[in-house]
Amino acid sequence: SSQRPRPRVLLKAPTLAEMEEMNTSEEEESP
Amino acid sequence: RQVTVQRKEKDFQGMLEYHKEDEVLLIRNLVTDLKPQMLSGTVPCLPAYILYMCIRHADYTSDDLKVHSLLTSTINGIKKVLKKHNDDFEMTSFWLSNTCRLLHCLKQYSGDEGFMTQNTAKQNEHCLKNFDLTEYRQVLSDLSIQIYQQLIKIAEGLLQPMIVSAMLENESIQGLSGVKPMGYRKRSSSMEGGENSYCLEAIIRQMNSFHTVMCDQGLDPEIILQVFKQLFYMINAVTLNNLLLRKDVCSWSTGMQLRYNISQLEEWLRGRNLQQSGAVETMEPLIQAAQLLQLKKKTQEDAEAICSLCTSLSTQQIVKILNLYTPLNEFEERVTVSFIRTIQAQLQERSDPQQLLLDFKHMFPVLFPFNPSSLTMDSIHIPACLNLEFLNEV
Repeated sequence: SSQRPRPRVLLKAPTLAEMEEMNTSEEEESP
Repeated sequence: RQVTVQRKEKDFQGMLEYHKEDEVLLIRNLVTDLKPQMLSGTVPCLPAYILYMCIRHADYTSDDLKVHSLLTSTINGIKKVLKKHNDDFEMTSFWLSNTCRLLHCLKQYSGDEGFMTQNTAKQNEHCLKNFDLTEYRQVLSDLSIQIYQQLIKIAEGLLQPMIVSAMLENESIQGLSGVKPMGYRKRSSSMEGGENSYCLEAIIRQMNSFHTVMCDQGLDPEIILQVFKQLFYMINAVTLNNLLLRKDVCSWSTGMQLRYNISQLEEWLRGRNLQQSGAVETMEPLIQAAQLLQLKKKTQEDAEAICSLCTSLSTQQIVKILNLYTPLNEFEERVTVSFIRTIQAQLQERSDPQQLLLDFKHMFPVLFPFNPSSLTMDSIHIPACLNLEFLNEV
């Protein structure tokens, strides 16, 4: 029916450790 | 401080819009440079609600890159603050409250019916429409555990130096100093006061301070209970370990003072309505050690009484305390070898842990039960002191 909510799209997330790794490498790259 | 950003009451749907290039400013003003004191008098966990309203707008416009970017910057911002303030109880508690609240919001407004049972119709209108943020919820849950561990580490670091003198050395019961074991009166400088001497009142003052901060910041009550269970366990472990290693405190009078101190701590828990935390239960080995010091230790009946009472102490610990027990005066006898053998014989069936000392660094696993908020997003005001005037209310 039109009342039924649309299925939501799963947003993939990195793990906390992966996020930290990305963050560290970004910091290293920037002067 | 109470000045709010002007908004059109009737139009506000509880979403906040910003330009992508303002994300850096948003994280700086709301996370990395924010001082918790700036928000006193406002809704607890305001940063979490503001962040949710920003996420909701990005979801509303189906901008997945903006959601990814905001959540990643938020998480990295929180981690940065925690690293910078790794010895600051107030700051750590503040970000634990906010991280948990953001996690609760992502559940409460996920659209998952299991999390919506307590929502009002208005709150249901504020659910996410396009994205499923389950994976980000896992990241926030992992981050909450890290912050909780930092909070406990800070609290333990503040309490630990007080424990031995406050629990075992300080004498608050009048007249008890006259009945200290022979040869141990005025034994050590730490018993005479000075820099490293604390009374129980100091521990209680410190715990009052922890409790007030966590309550004011809107930390979930279930988490506050777990914090105190953990801290009481540590007080128990450090005190018992010292008792097990020091002859001078294994006496009737220390047993008496210790029992009194524990009852003061129990009273404090009741006064703060924390008795259901399980904190007292973690003190059971110490309670029993205090009673063991006070019980008679001579006859077969005494041995039976000790064995039936000391169920939270291992045989090794009971025997150690009995061996260390120091008579008060020439009229009290030492515990005899045969009495200790009787105890050992009675307890031989027990399967006790092998180590004598408790692991005072042991941490109970933490749980963050879902705690939805009754607050509605469109009722939230953003104080001008946050400098977030670039956020547009939608």
